[in-house]
Amino acid sequence: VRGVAKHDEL
Amino acid sequence: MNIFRFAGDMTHLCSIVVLLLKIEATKSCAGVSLRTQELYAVVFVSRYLDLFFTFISVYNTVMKVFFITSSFCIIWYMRHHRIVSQTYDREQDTFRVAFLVVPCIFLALLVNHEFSMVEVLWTFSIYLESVAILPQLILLQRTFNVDTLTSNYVFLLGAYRALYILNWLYRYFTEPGYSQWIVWSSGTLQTAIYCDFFYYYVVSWRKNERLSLPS
Repeated sequence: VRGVAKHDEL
Repeated sequence: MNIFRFAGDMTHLCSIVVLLLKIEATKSCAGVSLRTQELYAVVFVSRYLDLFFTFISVYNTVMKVFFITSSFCIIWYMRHHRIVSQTYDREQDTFRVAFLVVPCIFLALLVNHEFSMVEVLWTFSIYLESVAILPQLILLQRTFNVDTLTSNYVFLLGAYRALYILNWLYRYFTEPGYSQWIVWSSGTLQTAIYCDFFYYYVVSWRKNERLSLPS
């Protein structure tokens, strides 16, 4: 899996 | 942030406020599953650990702090409030949460974006949130209690999930490269469970209505 996803949701 | 995401966050926030107001106003938590509320607290704490590492926006931070404190507030009422705690259906609320927590831990260790402490805990919280309503669903099926779980609370929770799906669709079509399979699959499962919850709510409501009608 490619990198850490940006967790901008709550 | 799009309108669906914002409306989803607001309905989620309102559902918690409605539940708290209901408990405070009626001094009763009959029909509310403490196990579900405790799972939500675990979800929020494990997901919002990034409060200490990353800053996204003031909005984000305020909402995260609200979700954590309000979930602990509900738990405090149900466990320690002199009057409210006596109305808790502890004999009925017996769902074994380990059956949910343990599989979620293993799944988070196996399927994640990156094998790091914070990332695995975040993934665990996503998986756990999708099934955290189950003890509440079981309790509702056992007690058929719809007095304390108002139509507003159930409606707002369902609306929150539906709006988040619209938010994902909107972002998928407007943000190039936007994709998050873990959140999408868990969120879809969660919405399906809420639909089940809503179904039982309607059944309970209709049953109660029949029982309360004068013969």
